[in-house]
Amino acid sequence: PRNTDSFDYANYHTLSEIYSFQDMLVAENPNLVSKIVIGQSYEGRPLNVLKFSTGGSNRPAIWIDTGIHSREWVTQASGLWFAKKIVTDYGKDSALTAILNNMDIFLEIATNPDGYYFTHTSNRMWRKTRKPNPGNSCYGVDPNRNWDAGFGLPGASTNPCSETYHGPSAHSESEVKSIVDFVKSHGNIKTFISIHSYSQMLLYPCGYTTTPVKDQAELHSLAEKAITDLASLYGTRYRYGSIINVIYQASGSTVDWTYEQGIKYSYTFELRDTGSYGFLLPAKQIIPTAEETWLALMALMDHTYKNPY
Amino acid sequence: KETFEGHQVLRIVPKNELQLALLKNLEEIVEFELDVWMGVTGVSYPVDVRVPPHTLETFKSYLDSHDLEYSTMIEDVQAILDMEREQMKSAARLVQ
Repeated sequence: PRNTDSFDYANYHTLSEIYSFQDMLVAENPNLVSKIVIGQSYEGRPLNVLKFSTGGSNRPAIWIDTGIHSREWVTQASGLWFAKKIVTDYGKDSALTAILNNMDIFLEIATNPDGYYFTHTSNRMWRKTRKPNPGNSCYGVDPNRNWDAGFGLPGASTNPCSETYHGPSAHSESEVKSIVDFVKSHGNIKTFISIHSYSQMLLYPCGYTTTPVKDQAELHSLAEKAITDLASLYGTRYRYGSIINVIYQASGSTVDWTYEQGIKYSYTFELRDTGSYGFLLPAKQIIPTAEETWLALMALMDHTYKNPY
Repeated sequence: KETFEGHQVLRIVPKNELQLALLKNLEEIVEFELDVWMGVTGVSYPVDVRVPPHTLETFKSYLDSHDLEYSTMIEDVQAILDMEREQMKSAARLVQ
């Protein structure tokens, strides 16, 4: 495609196509979108983040990432759709326009690029990073068990061959450490949303302990609003609640760390499931998934904008 | 390139706490070579696992012996992967 209007959002794309898309979007919208490289993956690929900003300096911000588990292709595909949606709706949709006139949005579409590349070239089922584990033939770390929040507690594996291996130490993965450094240096991120698939859930901290977080009541009612908005489009039903209550104990997960950094609105999504394909969701499901998820994202972003802290 | 001919994805639904506990340990039973797509969350909530063809019969026997109900969510993973790749290729051709 020559531009982001002719980009095929209804299909899955390779990593190089995602990188090209990001560059095209920046070139087409120089006053709204810029690209920040927050680090490099283990195999040396850039960790690109799109910044949507109408100006100002270190404005309060919203972070969204997709694809930290590389095989969950509908998340990267939805990320592409969200990026285009933001530039299309800015100036037309009053709620999004108000948000962007006061806040910045950061969007990392290919959060685990080595893994994503590997799913296209070698193993469609790959979920982890691609760093070798010294003394073991199994590669990679689960980047959603590698954060310094209950790191190494039950709910992650010590076995490098497991899909939930937590890694040798917290933030050992450059894909994780780069986000950690960015969040800390920015210092003004108010909402952090990490997007996975495929079991239709919207979750908030914590994953490693049953002790409710301080803001549980607000996070719970906001999650309810978000999934109600999501369901209004196609009737897709979500479960919601804290990670440990709704799924299972999971230690070292992304949004537990972000919440403990003071980012109150920390959420993680599990996008839709057709019940037949799991994370091998057919491409025709991409746009409906992105559309309905967008409604929930707007609910979370709008609440953040209207409830500064 | 790793391929997945004959791999199936089974959807297992635990009926009680005992079955839930059995499923929680599935990934640790290395001889089945399972890939847990969707893990255990609670009674009546499905668990999806990819099973390679050479352990399929043994694994199904294990499920039967513990009265664990399952259905085949994906008959042949590679068939879906081939379809996915073909869709991407044809979409790329259309764009060109």
